[in-house]
Amino acid sequence: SPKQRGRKRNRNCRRHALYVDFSDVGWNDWIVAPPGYQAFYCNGECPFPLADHLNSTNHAIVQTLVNSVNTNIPKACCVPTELSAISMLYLDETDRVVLKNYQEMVVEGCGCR
Amino acid sequence: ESSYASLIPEEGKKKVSAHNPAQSHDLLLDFEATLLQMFGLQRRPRPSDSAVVPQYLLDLYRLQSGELEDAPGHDVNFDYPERSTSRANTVRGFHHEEHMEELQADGSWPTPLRFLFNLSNIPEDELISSAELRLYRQQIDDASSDPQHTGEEGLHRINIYEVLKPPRAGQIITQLLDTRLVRHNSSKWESFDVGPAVLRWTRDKLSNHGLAVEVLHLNQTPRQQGRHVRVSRSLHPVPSDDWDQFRPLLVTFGHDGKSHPLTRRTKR
Repeated sequence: SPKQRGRKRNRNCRRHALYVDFSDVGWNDWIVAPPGYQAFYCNGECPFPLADHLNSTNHAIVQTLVNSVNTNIPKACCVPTELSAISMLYLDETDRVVLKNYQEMVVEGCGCR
Repeated sequence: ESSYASLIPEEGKKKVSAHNPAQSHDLLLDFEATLLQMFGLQRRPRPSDSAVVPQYLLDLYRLQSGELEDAPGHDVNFDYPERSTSRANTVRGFHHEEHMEELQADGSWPTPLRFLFNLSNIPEDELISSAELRLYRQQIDDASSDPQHTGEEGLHRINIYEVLKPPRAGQIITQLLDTRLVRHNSSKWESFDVGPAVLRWTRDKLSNHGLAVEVLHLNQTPRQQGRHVRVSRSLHPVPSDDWDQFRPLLVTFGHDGKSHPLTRRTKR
């Protein structure tokens, strides 16, 4: 049913919103800008290498594939596959202002690896 | 990457239960450690109340991050330094060590005026590619301020020197870095290229004896001396509390090899 299918989709690996608010954690005294940023993170299941519903197909090739999976191999992980940078303006330990570009701060995409 | 990419350690993805403050505190400490490590900071900065954020660096951040696209009201009176930022991922602002300003024996201000900048907090692995000295010019309202006026009255020459040796008996050995002729009928920031000197101090490890600024009013009327360019707190005729925002600012552009340059980004 659509409802059931909706629930299944939500469990799979995907990107989840996560806003890091620097004032919430008391860092806005040294981080001048931005006040926070959308970091996102990856979470969810990786029904890899074969999706479970394939098991219901009785075609010989599919059955061979499904039953030849070595169960000792660990499941794939849900990790960031694409990341982007943000720039930040902050005060360092000597009260001097620094504008710096930081790589891999925002998760743009997730995947099973 | 995984430690950088998902800034929130694994525990962060589980619901941090409210009745377990210790867990959320540990989580934040982990997150803070990850962030500080990325910033290359040993410990969390504790800025003092006297810390000043120069408007120029705030505007640079807004231009670079695309924030100004959303806030058209805020006008920025300079062009984004594309050339400098295309080779840098780190911009640092420095004010001069004001306590080291030296008066002459008779109590007057030496000219040129010497500025010492402490660049010791620039990390070893950060390669400086360019640097600018920014001076603020305050408009002088007098007859020569009339834009149509073309006489010499309103003209000032600003010379920027590198100090090559420690001053001795009031004498300083300098070499000219940049010069500009300006008319005192407008207020604005002037940017001077001091990259060659800063690269000698940082990359070539030569001694940093500071920079020297000389402002000459062309027809030498003493009345105008020291009034147009804001080079010292006490030189300014009207003591004002905006000195922190209008004092000379040295800006360095460097790259530590850890991320892309600060090219302008359109707002996502």
